[in-house]
Amino acid sequence: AKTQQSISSFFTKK
Amino acid sequence: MLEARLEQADLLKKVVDAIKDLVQDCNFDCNDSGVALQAMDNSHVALVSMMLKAESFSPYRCDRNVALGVNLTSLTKVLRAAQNEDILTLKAEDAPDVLNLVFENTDSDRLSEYDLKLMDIDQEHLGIPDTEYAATISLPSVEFRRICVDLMALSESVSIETSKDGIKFSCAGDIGNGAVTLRPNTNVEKPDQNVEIELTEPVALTFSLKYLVNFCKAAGLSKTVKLCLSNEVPLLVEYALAGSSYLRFYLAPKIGD
Repeated sequence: AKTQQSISSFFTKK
Repeated sequence: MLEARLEQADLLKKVVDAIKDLVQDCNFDCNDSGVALQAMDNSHVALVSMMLKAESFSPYRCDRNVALGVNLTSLTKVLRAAQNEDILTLKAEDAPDVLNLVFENTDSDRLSEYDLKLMDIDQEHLGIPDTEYAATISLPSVEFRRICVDLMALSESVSIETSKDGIKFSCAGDIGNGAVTLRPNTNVEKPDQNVEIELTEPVALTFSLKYLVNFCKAAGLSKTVKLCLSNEVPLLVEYALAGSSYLRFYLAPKIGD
């Protein structure tokens, strides 16, 4: 099964 | 102080309506370039990014940067008091406790004024890199909504595959499988109906339909929607608004076998 990724893992925290 | 006048309350009503089920409390960040909002949903799967540029307002005045912490359910209650065609003015002091909303109907000389209490919201901001997407698809927003709603009846997830021949949305569920393919098509008389595909390499990604259906609540804001995809990065779903303003949604993919 595919795992839902988290959006924050793709974008850097400011 | 902030003073921002919208010709039609309809725009803000629709934007808030489109995002209120995804995010509850968020900051409206106001500066001299306009009003921006960025917020993740509670599960940190999707990100909403709205920009209402100063040009979308007339007039627009913002002397100091100010973050208006708003509960969107409360804002919805206040906006319900505005007619779609009303002129809407947002006002706030430099360190505000309340957001003042004024609705005017010039035909009937009605003036409504509401103060919405603001909250302190400590929100983390994410830097969204400028991405050269491998595939950019423009299609009618109602078509995209129909596809997402239809496929969600069968499955939680949709695979989106793009090639130069078209874009294919497919799903597999307990009761069976479904797929919708759109080929590029140009209608000179009805450009809103066009399906346009720009592609540098084929893309195949899987996403949660629940979120996509949620994004489609913005369909009333724009006749077309733009989907931007690259392998293994979040999908960008963009609704362009007048005056280069926009409402964007980012959705993290599902990855694995």
